[in-house]
Amino acid sequence: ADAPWVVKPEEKMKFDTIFESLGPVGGMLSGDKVKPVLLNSNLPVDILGRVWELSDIDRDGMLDRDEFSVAMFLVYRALEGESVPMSLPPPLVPPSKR
Amino acid sequence: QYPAGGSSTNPFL
Repeated sequence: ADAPWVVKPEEKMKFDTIFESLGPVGGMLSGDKVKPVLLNSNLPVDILGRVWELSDIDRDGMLDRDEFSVAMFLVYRALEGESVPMSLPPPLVPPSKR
Repeated sequence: QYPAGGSSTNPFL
C-alpha cells in the first residue's frame, strides 16, 4: 500500500501543467474537457473509454489532478504500445486515494 | 446506451 506511485515526480509535473492548461473548475476537469485531449492521442475510443474507467477512481465523471495523471500515464503507455490493464494495478493508484 | 455495470459518467461510452 505504501509502494511508490508509478507516476514519477517529473511526469507528474508535466501532467499537472497540462491539467492546469485545461482550466479546471474547483480542482476538477469535467469529461467534456478531458475527452478532446484523450481523443488527440488517436487511440481507439474503446481504449480511451477504459482509460477513463481506470482513472476516474471515484466515478464522479470528473478528474482531479491525480486522476488526470493516471489517465495521461495510461495514454502515454498505450502510445508506446503497452496494453491498458482491465483494472488499475495498486502501484498506479495515487497515494491520495489508497 | 451503457453496458451492464458500466458507468454513465464515462464520456467515451
